Formats: sequence, structure tokens, C-alpha cells
Amino acid sequence: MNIFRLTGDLSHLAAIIILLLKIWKTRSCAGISGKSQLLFALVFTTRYLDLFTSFISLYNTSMKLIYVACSYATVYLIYMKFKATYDGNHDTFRVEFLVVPVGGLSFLVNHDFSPLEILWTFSIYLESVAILPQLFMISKTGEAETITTHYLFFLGLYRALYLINWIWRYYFEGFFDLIAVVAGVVQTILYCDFFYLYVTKVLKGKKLSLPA
Amino acid sequence: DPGAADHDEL
Repeated sequence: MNIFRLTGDLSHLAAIIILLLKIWKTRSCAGISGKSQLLFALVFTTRYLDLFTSFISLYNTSMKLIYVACSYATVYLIYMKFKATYDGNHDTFRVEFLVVPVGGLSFLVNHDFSPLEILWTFSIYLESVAILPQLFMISKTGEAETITTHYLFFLGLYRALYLINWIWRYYFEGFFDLIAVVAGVVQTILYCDFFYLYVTKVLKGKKLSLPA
Repeated sequence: DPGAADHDEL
């Protein structure tokens, strides 16, 4: 565990909590893509099945349980409790265009052709693109609430910090996981445009809105 | 197994 990995995890946790609190406090999930949140719930579910097969550390187990529980709570708030505020008309990304290719790729390119390993690989690939419905929704409506941009910032920062963690681990531990690294690079690149808008607009006190 | 994924990471 190095500082980049730890701050990455905490950044991820911050993103998840920010989103939950935003929905809970405003009693509304307006502007949030339920499809992205469904995909993240699927990501955590398929990745953390190893909770049943191996124990790594109390930290590892607790964080996995927290991520899974929070992602299911978020999906519950969007599709059940605050369903009336869910902006389904703007959440029109076709998720099958992500899930099907990603599913196929995880069968073809993985570390080991075993059910758990294929599901882990599926979750790594799916996570890298799971934010697309949310970004698509923002590009359709042309704007995002500031709190939503904070959520996206921490969610993007988390994988960027993991990239530094992997560079660190390569040099100091000789560890290198090509699948995680390539997917992590793709994931981080998808946020670059957003990072630019976040720094040039939101951090200067302006609302994130896109030119028509 | 050098090829196996590291399940310590989240």
C-alpha cells in the first residue's frame, strides 16, 4: 500500500459518498445517470466476488463491502425512492453497446480462463467505460450541477491516482498488470475533457455548462 | 502465478 493507492481509494470513496449525499440531501437524482450507477453496481458485484473466496485484509474487506453497499444504495435511491426525480428522458445511452463488447473482450483477454477471473476482468473493462452514460447525459443537457461535477472529479481522480500507484509498484515491487493498466489509462483519458472544464470553470466558481 | 490479477487492489 503506497500513498497514491490510499489516496486513490479515499478519492473513490469521497466520490461515492458525495453522490449519495447529494441525492439524499436534495431528495432528487436530477442530472444523474441511473445507467452509469447500474453499471457501477455491476462492476463492484462482479469484481468483489472474491470476498467469498479469499481474505486479504480488514481494510480490503471493509472497503469492498462499503463500495458495494453504497452503489446498491445509490441505485435504490435513483430507481425506487426518488424515481420521480430521475431524468430518464436524458439518460438514453445504449448500455448494451458497452456491456456486450466488454463481456466478449473479458472472455478473450484475461489472466486466467476461470469464472472468477473472467468476471474480475469484465469488471475492470466495464469500469473503464461505465461513466459514459453520465458524460453522454451531461453533453445532451449541456450542463451539470456543481455537486455532480465534484463527484465526477473525485471519480476521475481515483483512477488517475491508481495509474501513479501502478508506476510506483512497477519500479519498487516489480508489479505490472497489463489489463488493469490499459483499462485504467482508457478510464482516465475519458475524464480528461471533463477535468479541463472542471479546472477552467467549476474551480473558478462558474457552473459547468457546455456551449450549445 | 505471475499472470493472475492482484485482488488486493480495489
